[in-house]
Amino acid sequence: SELTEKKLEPIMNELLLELVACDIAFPIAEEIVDHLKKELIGAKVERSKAAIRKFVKEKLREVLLSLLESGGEIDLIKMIEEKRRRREPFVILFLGPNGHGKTTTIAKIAYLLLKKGYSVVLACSDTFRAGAREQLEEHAKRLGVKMIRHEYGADPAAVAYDAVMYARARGIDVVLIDTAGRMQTNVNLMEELNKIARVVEPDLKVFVGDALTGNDALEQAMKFNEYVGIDAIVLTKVDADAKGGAAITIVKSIRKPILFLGTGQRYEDLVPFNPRWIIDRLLE
Amino acid sequence: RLGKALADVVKKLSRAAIIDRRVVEEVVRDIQRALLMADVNVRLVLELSNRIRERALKVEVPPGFTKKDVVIRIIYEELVRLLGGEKPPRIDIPRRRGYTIMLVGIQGSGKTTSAAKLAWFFKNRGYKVALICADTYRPGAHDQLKQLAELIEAPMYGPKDSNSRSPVDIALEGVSLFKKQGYDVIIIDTAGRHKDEHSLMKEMTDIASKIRPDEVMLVIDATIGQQAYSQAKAFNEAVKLGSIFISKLDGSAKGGGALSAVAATGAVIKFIGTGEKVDEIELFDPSSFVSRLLG
Ligand SMILES: Nc1nc2c(ncn2[C@@H]2O[C@H](COP(=O)(O)OP(=O)(O)OP(=O)(O)O)[C@@H](O)[C@H]2O)c(=O)[nH]1
Ligand SMILES: Nc1nc2c(ncn2[C@@H]2O[C@H](COP(=O)(O)OP(=O)(O)OP(=O)(O)O)[C@@H](O)[C@H]2O)c(=O)[nH]1
Ligand SMILES: [Mg+2]
Ligand SMILES: [Mg+2]
Repeated sequence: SELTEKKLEPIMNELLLELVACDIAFPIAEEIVDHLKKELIGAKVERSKAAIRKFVKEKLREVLLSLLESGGEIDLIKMIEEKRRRREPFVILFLGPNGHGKTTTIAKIAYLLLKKGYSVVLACSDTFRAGAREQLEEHAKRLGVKMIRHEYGADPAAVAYDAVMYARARGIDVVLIDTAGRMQTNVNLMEELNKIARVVEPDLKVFVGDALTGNDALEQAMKFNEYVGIDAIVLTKVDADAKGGAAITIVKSIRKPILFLGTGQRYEDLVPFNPRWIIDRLLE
Repeated sequence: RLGKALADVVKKLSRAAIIDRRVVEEVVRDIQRALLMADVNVRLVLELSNRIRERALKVEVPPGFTKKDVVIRIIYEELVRLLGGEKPPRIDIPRRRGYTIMLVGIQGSGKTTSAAKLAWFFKNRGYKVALICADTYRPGAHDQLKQLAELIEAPMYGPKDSNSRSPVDIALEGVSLFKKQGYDVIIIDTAGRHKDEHSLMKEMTDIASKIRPDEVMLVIDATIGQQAYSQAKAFNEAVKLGSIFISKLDGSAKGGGALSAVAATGAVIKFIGTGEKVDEIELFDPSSFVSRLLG
């Protein structure tokens, strides 16, 4: 029989709550359900509840997959190689909210690049937070890479600039710039971030977000993208039983690719993003 | 956005002749939307809406009030009731008893910063306060708390070579040292962990059973979403949670996850963090939290 709007109403209401329970921001969940409803109206499905449920789930999977793929893809190694051929360092600026995993993610990416044979230098542009320098310094020591730093209170843009100059002079392949956590609602800090980006002109601006974040992920992604621009995303703490809805929220709102997922606190706990993996978690 | 949701509710109510079933349903839907956007747990939102719906349908509008006043009041009361009442928490800690507060929470939630804030808060009220760094995992954890402790001029215990020592031993040594030295409040910072890191959860249980803290305080990030309920529940099963500190409320997040954590554990929200600086801490105020939640 045919799926009517009336028949779909209760199913869509239930689905909305299920998507929200997976940490998809409410307005995004509403958009997904509306889109799905349009796709489903008029479809011929056998009458049983189970069959309808199965059909809706399949359609949802398609919608979510195309949503995650709409962010595009970035081949990080290819981009690094291109700059390397031109004898220029590839500069990545890491940004995002407080405590969501920037510094740890930088260490993980440095580890990954070192394993692939690239040389790396770290820049500690978090000149504000207590212990920020010592934290990144410890990672640099463990990885055997150089870290550029200034005193606490120094201009973060100056540290980043020094690191890029250092990399150019020594022929280092990749510069990873760590910045202080900040709220997208703090205009001064967003302007500070903007200044770092203007001075250094990074090849990639990477937003590091926490998979446990709820509705604020929407605000974070949109505002950071609006103020500074986001080229790619890393989503951390996926191992904390996060259903992964934040991935949907962020990609849907700013249409940028997720590069990696953080799956733990060790250097090895970084996996290349695979949309099907997130969708399987969401739909289980 | 939440302010608009409530304004719409108010408009619908003032246009309706009585609080009939259809109007109540619309109101409940609008409130559900507001609470879900504030990150309150889905199941909790459904339970709350059932209670609000039940009360709104049988309530009488007293003379001099509009039905909108009555329903708004019901919503407000149900939320405040969840938080344990309208009165702000009492923070009177007995002196000279080495009152120990152990901070726990998910990675990056704000424990170390909040430990320093609590120390500042109590120092300001004339207490002798000391800090213990029992985080032996995070690179720079010792330096981070040490720098904050120096900033507020409070002593900190935590061996520099902590990566080779057990957090249980460090916590035990620190507590007995500071109790002997007559400190009023001893605050213990621990490493971040989540419910699926079983050995870390066990370690947290071990630390608590060894030092027997007077209070275990869960630090929760205001931006946390639907996982707040199950994470808080798991923490509570590993160590009895006495209180909650909501960090990062200076952003745009409403902190609905904290509401879920209270519902899951019965712990009392005592403090909120309103910035990165050590003095950006406030006593929790249930009614302003609820009005911010609803916009
Ligand atoms: N379980 C888990 N923990 C993580 C992951 N990524 C980071 N962490 C932890 O999260 C905490 C915060 O990480 P940081 O790297 O300091 O975060 P940050 O964004 O640099 O923090 P600020 O600089 O203070 O804004 C640390 O305890 C990390 O070990 C992850 O993928 N899984
Ligand atoms: N804006 C804001 N930032 C905060 C607040 N509380 C903590 N932070 C920031 O959040 C980040 C993480 O804080 P930490 O104190 O390192 O968190 P933690 O829980 O000790 O982290 P782990 O030890 O790695 O689990 C830091 O950048 C802090 O400055 C707050 O109330 N407001
Ligand atoms: Mg950092
Ligand atoms: Mg800490």
